[in-house]
Amino acid sequence: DEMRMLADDPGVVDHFPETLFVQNKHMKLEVNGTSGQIILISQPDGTDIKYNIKFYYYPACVGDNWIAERRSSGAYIFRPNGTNPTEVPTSYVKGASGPVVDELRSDNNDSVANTVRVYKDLNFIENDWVVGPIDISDDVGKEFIVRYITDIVNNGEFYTDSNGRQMLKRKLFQRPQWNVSLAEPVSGNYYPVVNKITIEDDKAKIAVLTDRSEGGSALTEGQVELMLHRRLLHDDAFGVGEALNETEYGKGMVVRGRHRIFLSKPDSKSSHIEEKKLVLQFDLQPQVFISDAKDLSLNDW
Amino acid sequence: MFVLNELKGAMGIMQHHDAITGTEKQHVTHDYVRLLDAAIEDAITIARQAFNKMIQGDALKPPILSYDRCRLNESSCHTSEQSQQFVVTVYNHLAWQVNEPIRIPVLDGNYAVYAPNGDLIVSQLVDIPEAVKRLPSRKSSATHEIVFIAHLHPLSYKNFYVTKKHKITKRNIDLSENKKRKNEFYNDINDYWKKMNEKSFIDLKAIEDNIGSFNNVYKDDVKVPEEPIFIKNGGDSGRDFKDFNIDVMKDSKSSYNPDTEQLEEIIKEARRLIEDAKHTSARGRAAVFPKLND
Repeated sequence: DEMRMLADDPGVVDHFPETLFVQNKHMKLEVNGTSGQIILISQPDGTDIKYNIKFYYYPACVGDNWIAERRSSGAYIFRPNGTNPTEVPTSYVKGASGPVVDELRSDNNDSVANTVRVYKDLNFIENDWVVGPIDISDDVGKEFIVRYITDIVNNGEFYTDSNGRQMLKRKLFQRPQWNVSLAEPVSGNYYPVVNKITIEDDKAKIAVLTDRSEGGSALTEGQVELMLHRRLLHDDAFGVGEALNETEYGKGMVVRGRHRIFLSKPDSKSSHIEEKKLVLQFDLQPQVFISDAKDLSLNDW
Repeated sequence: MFVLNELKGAMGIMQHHDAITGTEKQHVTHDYVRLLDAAIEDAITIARQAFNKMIQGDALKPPILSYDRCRLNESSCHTSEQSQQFVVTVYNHLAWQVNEPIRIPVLDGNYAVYAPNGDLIVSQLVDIPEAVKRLPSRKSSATHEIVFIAHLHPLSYKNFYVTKKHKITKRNIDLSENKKRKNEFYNDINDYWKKMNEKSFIDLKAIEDNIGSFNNVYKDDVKVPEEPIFIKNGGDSGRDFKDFNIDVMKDSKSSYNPDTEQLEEIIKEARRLIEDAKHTSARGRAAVFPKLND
């Protein structure tokens, strides 16, 4: 609040540079003050990774389900109406800043809000996202995704944890055992992500850790995408018999979740071990219990 | 065991492919939620009993604490929102040490978090994002979250004592640059506050010691002047003076820069004010506290 008050005061506005930063000893995130876009991660060794977080939605396909080409997107089937998702505008401003955590916040007051956190001494970036209620006033079902945009040259290859069993290499429009011809260029390249999806090149590796099972891919070079929330208005005729249209108090359901982004060097064994531990730490988080201590003084405790 | 079996049973049902992928009908979804929530709530009984045994250490005494499960996924917790002091128990079920940020929903205010050894640890109050406050299902008055890093040993639990403080003046600390120095500075303040809390009033020695510690921090950093600058701008209204301020300025251009002689004069004046405060009322003594500004 004080920073905002200072920013409103024309006398001290020159204290605020055009570019914002949040940082700890492991990394520094840079945000363009004009566009509000995250643009860069600088690491202690002096290397930079271009980086951005953007939210999109795929409008859902609608059909009569008689043939595959006329299949609706539904609970079983992710079938977007086109290959280019619609971007949801987001712009970051500086949030809380203190001895434990620095935050960047984005909230378009509509369907997407995101908080980017960098904790002191912790070597990951945390995204606390809130998606929903998804607007269906235009009678179009929508499937929201987030994209982590980097300059990593992954050559269409990415890795997913294969339903929590092992990290498997995925390559766009390819299957390891047979020649494939995909009729669905987006959903045909989506894979289950239980805890982790990664891309890498010779210089850098980025791992996105999820707090729940999601669908994910790397459809565009250097970009990891994960599906966050869906609201659909038609059944896909695979058995459930109803549209995936969940509501709460008469509004579309709102979903809150977190991603942790871990940056490392692809050839670093210690980083590899650290990443594996971080995956489990995020999946099996400490249990927190809170109890009133009205009859227990600090000294007695 | 029968309570645990209820949770095992619910988890068994959740292995159905429709439950995993979300392809069940909506009324089935609601039923799954009902089953799982009831089972988890009942299973908490086991944790509650275990923690109470560990904490009270005497089976004959009634439980001191009653553990609640909070809906931290929507930044909501009835206990921490309503209580002036509460205990946070964190259990690490991994076989290695973890450093995990803990976020506890509270009302706006000033809070102190104590580690199991009684040390005041660094914490931060962060406002809850508006999008979370707008969640349609959320029924909570929490506006902020206390955030601190829990350093947890393998397969262990830790208790943290959180208390609401009525007055605190460590505001205006700009941590947007030079994080390392600022965090050291912040730790010093926390140590200082802890010392302060143990005394009925402040003596000048503590302030001078404190100045010395700041001095050391600043001397390590070549970006600031070797001699730190202190200014005193607190008001003196006789016996009931309200404030005694020490501002540590990092930029000599921005403020009053006393020389050694002036500094001695300030210390002398401060000593007189504090001596004066020793003889005043408890209320007056309570009003004596420093503002430490970076």
